Amino acid sequence: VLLQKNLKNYYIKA
Amino acid sequence: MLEARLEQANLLKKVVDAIKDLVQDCNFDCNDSGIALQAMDNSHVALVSMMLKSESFSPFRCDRNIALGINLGSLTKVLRCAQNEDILTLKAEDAPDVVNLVFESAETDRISEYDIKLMDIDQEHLGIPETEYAATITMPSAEFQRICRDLSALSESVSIECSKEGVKFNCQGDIGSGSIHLRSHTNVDKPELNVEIDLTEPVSLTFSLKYLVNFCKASGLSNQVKLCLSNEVPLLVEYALSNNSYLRFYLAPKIGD
Repeated sequence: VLLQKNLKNYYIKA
Repeated sequence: MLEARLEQANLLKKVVDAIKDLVQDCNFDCNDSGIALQAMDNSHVALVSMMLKSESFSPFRCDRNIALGINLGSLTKVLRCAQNEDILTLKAEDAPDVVNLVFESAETDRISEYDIKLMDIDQEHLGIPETEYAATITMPSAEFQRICRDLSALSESVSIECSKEGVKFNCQGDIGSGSIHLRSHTNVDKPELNVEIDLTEPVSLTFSLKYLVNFCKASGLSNQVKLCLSNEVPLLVEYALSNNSYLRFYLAPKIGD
């Protein structure tokens, strides 16, 4: 199964 | 106050059209450098980042930072009232309840004016660092759109593999599989057909075609699209506009659990 992670896992809150 | 005049309403119409199915309510952040928008889709796997630089407007005036919280469905309704070639002026007070849009026909003396009620939108902003991507592919936006549309008929996902052999878009579905292979290509007469692949290391990533097809609604904004990939980070899909303005989309890759 392939999953997409929430973008918040890659980028920090500004 | 804000006053921003666009030579052609068409630009804003196309931008809003390209993003309205991905994000619904968003803040248009206005300051002296221009008008910016950043919003994630509901599932938080895709992000839209728009920058319309002040140079894209003439004149452009914005004395202080103003966030215009706008429902894109409402904005679409009002932008439909503008002819593509109309001159469009956006206006807002410093603490506005409404944004005012004026459409002027250059050919006739018709001037139409609309106000859209603003919303308070509490939006999360993500800091996206400047990234050195392992592979950057610049290609005709219509070609990318065709690839995404064609492969979405077969599968939900596409793998994008970039190596010194070129770039390969691959999909596997219930009825079978498909793949499209592109190499660097230079067309002197029609540079808009060029394919340029800039690679520092091989990359292979899988993405949801549903989102990519959605991003491709921006194809009318630019002849070329730039895909930036690095292993294990979101894909950047960029449509460059005049005056260093841009419309960018980010998409989280599909990864094994």
